[in-house]
Amino acid sequence: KGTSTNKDEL
Amino acid sequence: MNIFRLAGDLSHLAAIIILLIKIWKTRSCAGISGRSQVLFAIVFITRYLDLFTNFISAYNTAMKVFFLGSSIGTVYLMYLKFKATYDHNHDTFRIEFLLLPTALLSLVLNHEFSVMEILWTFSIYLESVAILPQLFMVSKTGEAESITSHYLFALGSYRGLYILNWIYRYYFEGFYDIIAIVAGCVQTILYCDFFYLYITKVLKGKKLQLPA
Repeated sequence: KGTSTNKDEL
Repeated sequence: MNIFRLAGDLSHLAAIIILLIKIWKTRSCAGISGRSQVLFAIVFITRYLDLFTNFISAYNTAMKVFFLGSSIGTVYLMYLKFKATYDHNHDTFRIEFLLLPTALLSLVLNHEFSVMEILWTFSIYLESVAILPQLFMVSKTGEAESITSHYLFALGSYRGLYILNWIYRYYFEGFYDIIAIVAGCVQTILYCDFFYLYITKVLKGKKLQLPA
């Protein structure tokens, strides 16, 4: 899994 | 959200609260590296720009706002309000040695060459080494107050718990983010020496003192 625009982690 | 992730976040939250209580109650920031605190403020500012572009959850927003506010507040307390107690003679780590390499690395190794993504990547890389001025300060003075070592223990545990969260997510959700994982491992490894001293000394009621 490449880009993660939805970054839920802090 | 899994138990490791929640525990990691709570540990991070506890670290920040311990630090603020220490500074506020003793009216002093002795033993704390202002340079590390400035780096953490930069980390949060560059990482949480997505507060303006992307809503994830109330929990996520609340934590981001708290981390941003508390890190900027800590810098304010150290450099303005309790400036006289700031131990700058021992806080001499050159932060450009951390800022420049992490900035360059984020331009080269990122998921996507866009402003938001590069700033996020930079914040992840910078966070992994942001504690070095603080650890350097402790090694320079050869000791740390108990409250400072509790702060460091909570702060170090947070990324370690995130590693467990990433293992969990990889197995149960098929999700992984290699940048966060590698940087998180580096970050946790930097604390290992401190963890050892914390467990062998501070938990037995002794002050954290480095062997001469």
